[in-house]
Amino acid sequence: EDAIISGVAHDTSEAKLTILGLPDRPGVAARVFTELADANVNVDMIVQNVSADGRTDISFTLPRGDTAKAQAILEPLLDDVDGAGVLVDPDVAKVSLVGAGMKTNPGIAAKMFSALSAADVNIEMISTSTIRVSVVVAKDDVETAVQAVHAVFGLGDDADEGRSH
Amino acid sequence: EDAIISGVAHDTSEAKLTILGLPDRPGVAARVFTELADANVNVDMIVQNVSADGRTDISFTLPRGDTAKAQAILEPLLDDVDGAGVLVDPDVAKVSLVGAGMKTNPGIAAKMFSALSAADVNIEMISTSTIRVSVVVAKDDVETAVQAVHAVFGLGDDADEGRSH
Ligand SMILES: C[C@@H](O)[C@H](N)C(=O)O
Ligand SMILES: C[C@@H](O)[C@H](N)C(=O)O
Repeated sequence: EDAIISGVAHDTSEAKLTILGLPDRPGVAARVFTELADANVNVDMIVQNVSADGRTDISFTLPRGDTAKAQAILEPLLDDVDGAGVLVDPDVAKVSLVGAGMKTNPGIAAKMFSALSAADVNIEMISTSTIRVSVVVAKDDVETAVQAVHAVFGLGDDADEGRSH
Repeated sequence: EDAIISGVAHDTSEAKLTILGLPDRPGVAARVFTELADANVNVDMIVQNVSADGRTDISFTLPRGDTAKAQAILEPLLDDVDGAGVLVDPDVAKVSLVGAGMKTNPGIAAKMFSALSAADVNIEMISTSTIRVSVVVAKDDVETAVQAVHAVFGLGDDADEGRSH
């Protein structure tokens, strides 16, 4: 299956929130996201990587306007779930390469990451699926990042109308 | 936008590979995935979370048959990219809730995580988008996980025909 690249989506309306040092046992993620859902906090991209010494971080992006509410929910929860802390970074942007068939084409993510590297853009988070490669970068880097990814995939600036992540 | 849940996809053909302790500076992810792409290693779900003390891990899933090749490429690369190590876990499964409009409905991920918690399934990795919530679990837990998620969303077993991640 050849990959079909259709455009680059970007979103600067979100912040990044990280819950540090959560115990890696069943029920912890459920507790965290149930509390957030009950308070109607819109959670977008969730990322958790493997644990080390039985602990791991969970990060997610959310509307910048929801960060105070999310912190007010999560900080009291830390004792209950035995987490180490909550970090909020409001100065981020999400940049996604949108397409299809990316799973069978290993060079797509490499090409995107190389374009960002050449533009000296640091990648803060990565999340992918077969139809999308998303990275979180510093908000100040969003234009550079979008232009660099456009250029390497030969996409015109108009390729992005209405792309959703 | 109401979320539309269409099914649960699962995949037990993949292993999980983690590169530990990578420096968080531009170019590192590009180098890692370019080497893998040049060797034609099919990389599926990539996850990177925020760094701590300037270092972070990158994990990805890949066909179980490619793990030896990937390790042979990455271990010599560790010196160059100043990484701390490579871990491979062949005993994993990917379980994805597939649908649409999930971003605007915070309860979906919470409901899925709660179903896994109640079934005593530990979540090893998380990656989400607006159309999909994917988790990596132990391979032995895949049937329990799929059944638990089916049950909580009221999906019949036949909802999964041909679902892709
Ligand atoms: C860290 C968190 O995901 C935990 N492993 C859980 O299953 O809830
Ligand atoms: C860790 C890795 O993603 C690094 N931040 C990079 O941009 O390549």
